Amino acid sequence: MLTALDLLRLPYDDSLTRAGVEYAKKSL
Amino acid sequence: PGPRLRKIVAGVAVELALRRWLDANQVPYDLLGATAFTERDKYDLRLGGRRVDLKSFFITDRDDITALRHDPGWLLDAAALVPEDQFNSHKLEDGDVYVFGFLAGLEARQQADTRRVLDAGQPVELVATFVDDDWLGRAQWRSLGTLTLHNDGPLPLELEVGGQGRDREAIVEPLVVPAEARAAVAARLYALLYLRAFQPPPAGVDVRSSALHRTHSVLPSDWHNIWVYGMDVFIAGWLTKGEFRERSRRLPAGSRVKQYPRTQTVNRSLPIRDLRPITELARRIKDFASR
Repeated sequence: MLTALDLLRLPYDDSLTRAGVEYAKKSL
Repeated sequence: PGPRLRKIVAGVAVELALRRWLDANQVPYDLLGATAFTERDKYDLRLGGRRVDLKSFFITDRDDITALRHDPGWLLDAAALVPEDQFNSHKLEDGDVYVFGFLAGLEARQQADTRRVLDAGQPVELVATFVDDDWLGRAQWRSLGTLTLHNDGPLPLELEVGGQGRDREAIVEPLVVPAEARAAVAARLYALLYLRAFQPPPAGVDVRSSALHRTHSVLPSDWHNIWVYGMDVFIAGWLTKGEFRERSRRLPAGSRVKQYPRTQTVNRSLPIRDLRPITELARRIKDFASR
């Protein structure tokens, strides 16, 4: 069973969203 | 299309964050199926010889985000969901892996929200989409001829036109349309996928195709801000498809789960706490790679 310590928290920055936006537009 | 596109954005953001973490920890992986740029599977991973299907959930409710940021253990009784139709397809084998990730972040769904984020100097990504098969080149793959855009507004409009050329290659063309005037797209498009604006257009934009002999009007309310104002990414855990089959149960569409008030489709589901830790997966892959 997972505990809260097992959850992997990763940093967010706008480059993640930028990559997602470019991908989403091309997947239209 | 706005909510659907923001879900895609969130899914790619989670996947890229995971890949950065794998890189930082020297966990080897392959990218699968980098074929046509419109292919959805472009970002799929393979880890240690197993195909990975990353299932991402986008948490947008402010109270939920606050609770999650305060205590990540909030996620333990959220639901690890796999749509039943995908689960029943044969894309993955029982030894392949589902990984479950979350992005906590806000959306600007309404025009007033977008105005507020612009005032705060935050990025926006305003997109108007084309759903008609003729504009998308689905009815017939042929040139749309000369594409002319008319700006009904009182100020020049800076746009990006996105589509595909004859060989289905991506074409992105910047275009400034003067106030209450026309401008033509230089590229020869076979599919017109979207227009992007940098500010919310206050008036309509009419798009004319000389080949279709049709005009499509984009209204001010047709622009969707698909930027996702992310805060945290969590990778919760993983199971093989075979394990997921044994431990999950069927969850009807319209069910309430911790992260969503209503699920959209029929899913297989189990609590996040029943997954295996992602660090265990990373360790196994490194062991596999060093054999």
